[in-house]
Formats: sequence, structure tokens, C-alpha cells
Amino acid sequence: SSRVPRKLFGEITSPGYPKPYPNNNNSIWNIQVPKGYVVKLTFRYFDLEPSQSCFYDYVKVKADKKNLGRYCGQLGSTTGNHPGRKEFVSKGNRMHLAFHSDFSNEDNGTVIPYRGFLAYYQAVDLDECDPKNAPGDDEAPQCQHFCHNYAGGYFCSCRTGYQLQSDHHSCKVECSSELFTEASGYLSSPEYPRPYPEDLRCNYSIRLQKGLSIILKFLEPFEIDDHQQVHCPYDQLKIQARGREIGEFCGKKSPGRIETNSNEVDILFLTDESGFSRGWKIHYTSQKIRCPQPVPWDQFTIIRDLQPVYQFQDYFVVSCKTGYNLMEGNQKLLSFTAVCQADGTWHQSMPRCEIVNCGSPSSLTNGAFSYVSKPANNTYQSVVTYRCNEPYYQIVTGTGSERFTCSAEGTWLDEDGQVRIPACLPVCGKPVNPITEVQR
Amino acid sequence: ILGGKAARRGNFPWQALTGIHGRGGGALLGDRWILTAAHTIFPKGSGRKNVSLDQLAEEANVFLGHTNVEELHKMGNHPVRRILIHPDYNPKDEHNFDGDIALLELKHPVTLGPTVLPICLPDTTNTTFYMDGHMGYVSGFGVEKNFISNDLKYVSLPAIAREKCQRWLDSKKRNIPVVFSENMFCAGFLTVKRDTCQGDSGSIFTVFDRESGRWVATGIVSWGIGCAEGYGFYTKILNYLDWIKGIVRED
Repeated sequence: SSRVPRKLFGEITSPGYPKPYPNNNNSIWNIQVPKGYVVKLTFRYFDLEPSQSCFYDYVKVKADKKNLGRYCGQLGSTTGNHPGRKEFVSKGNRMHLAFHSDFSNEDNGTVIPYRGFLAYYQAVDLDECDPKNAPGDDEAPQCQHFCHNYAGGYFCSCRTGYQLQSDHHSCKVECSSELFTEASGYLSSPEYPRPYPEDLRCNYSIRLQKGLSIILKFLEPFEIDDHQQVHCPYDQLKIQARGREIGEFCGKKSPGRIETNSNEVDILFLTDESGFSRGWKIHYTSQKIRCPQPVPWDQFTIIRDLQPVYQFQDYFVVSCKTGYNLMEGNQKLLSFTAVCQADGTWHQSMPRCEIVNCGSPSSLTNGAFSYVSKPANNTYQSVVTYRCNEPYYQIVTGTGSERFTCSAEGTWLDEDGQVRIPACLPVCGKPVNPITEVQR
Repeated sequence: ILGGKAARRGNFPWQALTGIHGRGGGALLGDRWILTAAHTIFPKGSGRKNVSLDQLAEEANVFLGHTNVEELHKMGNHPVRRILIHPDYNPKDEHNFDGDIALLELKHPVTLGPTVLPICLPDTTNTTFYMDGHMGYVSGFGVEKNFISNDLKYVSLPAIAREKCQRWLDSKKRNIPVVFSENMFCAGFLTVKRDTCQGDSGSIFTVFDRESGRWVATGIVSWGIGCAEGYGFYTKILNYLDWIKGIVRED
């Protein structure tokens, strides 16, 4: 046997050709062309002893483990099996050729010189993308999506959104790190509204600037494999906002509209190896994040220009009614402003308003004060009046009076708005027990 | 006080008993000033010439609120913060009591009551109180019949016209050449034995102002020729009002 050099074409001839082939000869040729090609073989000259079923001399062609025929005879002979102009084409890149001659070539005692054969083979590019050229009926097509043939081989490609896998054949959706940064948009399961592929591990991330809240609106149809008794055992659509689980969805009932209150939303879509559901589609929009409506603690708190809705970067100013102080814990505040933060919370909590306390009125030397107002305390608008220890002292009030009122500023003020309390001045020259002369 | 009567508590609530160079008197102004005579602080011809006012203030004793000396002492003294002597007063001139007026500032204001009350100062323009015959009262813890008194006494005396005082003084002048200045007035009797005496110095001559219903200080017991042997001489407070008010008004 001989191994035919791996070339793209060539000739094979019977032994001694073009002279008659010898008796008792067995020759074998193994033709091999590069992978991606098939072998096409034709006989350009063929002259072998004819016999019934090519019993004596013959050429046998095999390819792909199949016999492609046993040939003998001469062009036009009635016996034998002349190949004529038949083209032998392999499915693989190999072809096997065997030649056999018996002990004689006689016809009624006359030796007849049969010249043998001249075969020409050539490598023909195999169109691997042609379904007919599939290696076997039970195997998948060459490419899951697109097949591209070229001389000596082929390659596969995938539809947009899919990625060719390492087997160079299958396509898988690339959805593990989908990022959406526009203020609004659409996202959907692969192939939506056609059934989604199996074994998905999709992760859709919406990332908007701080202070925006993402709103998800599910469109119809919504269809994810589910089970009547068990919650989402097959495929799951999980939605998280800033790591906080919003929900895990499946079935045919749309979640509708979801306000996430977050500028960062992650949507995970996990599928198993089977199913025929049509998937989901979300139209997401965004709006400035809202803060809770500010509510005063008490009736003395005034929220200036109260708005119906407070959004990110909005603020409100709090003051107190006259006579009340803004307090945070035990600390008195001069003013208060709260700003709506990016996370939808106020940057500081609502203060309370506490009635102004002037403290105990200043004590008056050689005198005293008493409360006019009831109850007797030192809070805003309480009134005290000062008096002196008469008749030894007389009260001096300056321009105001002896009545002092607790002011909104936390000080006791007289009717002229003065802080200074009255004074008790000695009364001169008025003895309680003056001398009296009786005798005249 | 000679020829006087015992005062009852509350009759002269301004009366102060002082102890600086022996017994003296004074009167309460406001609630922390004592009006007195300068010579109770720097007596004429005193041996302690180099002593300072601060030291004297430290040593001075002032008592208020009673008519009995022992009781006054029991009630405790009122410490003096500072002493102010009129600049015209000259302790070296033994025959001139001009400027015999001083103020003691107490360290702590006193609490006024029935037995402790201040005396009023006269109106700047009112000279009626110094007219001849205008009666006034002088109280004091001074000598009575050669004995130092243990109780507050008082005597009523008429103010004497300036000419009369001068005339009486002139009749005595051959023996005692004392100056009778415009800043003094005299009061008392020539024959009746009613007068102030040693230990009454610094106490005040008061008059009752019927218009205001108040007792007003018009004089300070200053000097005399003997006791109850003629008129007594008093510092004329009216002439020192500016000086007094200038000091007292500071606070």
C-alpha cells in the first residue's frame, strides 16, 4: 500500500501504467487531503479485465468507512462495472483505493494486455455549513446561530447580544453585566417577547446620579416559568435597590409599577435549562427622590412655605411662634434648615419648640417680686411686679414701671422694654416714731 | 446733751454713735453714708498726726439702731470702708472749725427699719431753717451733767441770727479767739441750760419741714464755749450740699 502525499490534487495509476498491469497484484492507496476538504476522484482512463461482479481484477473505492463500488471492465464492455465518468466524493478528507489482479488475463487462450487505470483526485472544499454535510443526523447543526464557510474550514458567529462559547459552536446571551445609565430606558429578557434562552445569568444594572429615584414599569406580556405551589423554583427575576431586596418575581402576573426610591437598581434574571416562557420587559424612568413630608412636633412649630412634595435638594426652614425657642435636645438653636438628601432622608431631624423661660427674676435688695400672672412661673408672657419694703424704702423705676414681663427673648422687661429692675431707695427723714412734744 | 430728754427708739432713727477718737455722733444718709464732724476724726491738737485715713477707717466704729449705748454695742459695729474729710478742714488750726464736716462710707449698706432710717438733706435754696428762732432738735450720746450718757438724749434749740451769734462771740473774744465763718450757724440759749456738749460732736441739728413732712439735717454739732454757757456752733450743712452730693452721688 502507499500513502498518497497530502496534496490538494494528484494522480494515481495502476502498477506499470500505461503498460499492462502485472498479474497477482494488490495495491492500495490512501488518499488524504487537508481537513475541511473532501476528496473527489474520477477515472480518466480505466481498462481492467472484465468479469462478472468484477471477480478477477478490480478497483475498489472506499470512503468514510463505506464502499463506494468495485469496478472493472472496459469502456463499453457488457460485463464488468466500468466507472465511466463517475465522480467519487468522500464526506471526510480521506479516500481509500484498492487494486487487485488475479493470476492471468486470458480470453480463450489469448493473453490480453489490460492497461489498468489512471485516476485523478482533487481536494474539494467542504461546505460544512450545508446541513447535508452534517456529521450525523443526531448531532446539532455546525453552528447554533450563523455558519460561515471558507476554503478548508468554517466558523460560527452569534446574533447580537449573544456570545460564541468556547466550543466555537454554541451561542450564549451575554447579559452578565448590562449597565444602563440613561435617565429612562427599556430592558428586557433576551429574545423578548419570544421565549428566553436557558441557563441565563443576567444582571442588569441601572445606575443614575444621586438623588434620582428609579421607577420600574413592567410591560405586557410578563411570563416567567413558575410553579403553583412553590415560589419561583425554576426561573427568577430578582430586583434589588442598593442591596435591598425589592422582590423576586415569576409567573404571569406583572409586578406592575415599582418605585424603588433608589438611584441604583440591580435586576437579576436566572433561568434553568428548560421552559418556554416569553419573559419580561421593563420601561424604567426616574424622578428626583422624595423626602418624607416634614411634620411638626407641636403646634408652636412653624414650617416656612410648606410644600406639598419635597424632593432631593429641597429644604425647609423651621421657626417657632413668638415666645418659643427652637430646641434640639437640650441645645437651643438659632435657626433650623433641613435639606432633602440623595437617599431620601432629611439631613437633620425636626426640632421642637419650647416655651421661652426667662429664669427667676432678679431679686430686689430691700424689696421683693411677686407673680401677677397665673400660674406663677417664669415662662414667656409671665408677669411679675416688684415692690420695696415700705415705709423704709421707696421704689424707683426709671422710665418704666414695676411690672416686668418675660419677653420672647428670654429676658424680663418692663413696659418700656428695659431690663434694669427698679431700685429700693431709702426713705429719709420719716421716723416711724418721731418725737412729740406734749407739754407746752 | 444738757437740759434734754431721753429719746425713745425710733425718735431719731438716723442717729449714729461713733467711736474714733472717743465718743462722737453722726447721722445716716441713704443706706451707707454717715455724716459727721471732721474734728471727730482729726480732733484739733490731736497727738496722732501721721495716722492715715485708711487706718482710721479700719479703726472706726459706727453703731446704729438703738438709743442705748450698751445695746448698740451688742448689735455690733458697722465697718467703715473709707473716710472723706472736707478739704477746708484744718486740724492744725485750733481756733477755726471751718469745714468741720466729714463722710464715712460703710462697707455694707444697712437694712433700714423703724430704728434705722436716713435723714434728709435740705433743699439747696431753702434758708428758712436757719432763720432766727427756728426750732430744731439735736440728739446725742454726749456729756450730760459731767457724765457721759448711756442713752440717747435730745434737746430742742432755736437757730440764732448770725449777728446775735457774732455779737455774743465778740463779747467772749478776749478770752477765746475762735473763727465764726459763713459755714457755721449758732443755736441755743444764753441763759437757759439747754445745749449740746462733748461727745455730741458729729451729731446733727435737725428741723421738721412741715411742707414735706420730713426731718431735715441742717447742722452738725461742731464747737462751743463750754456747755450750756451760751450758744453752740454748728456746721451749716446747706453750704456743703455740693460736696456731700458730689461724693454720695458717685454710687
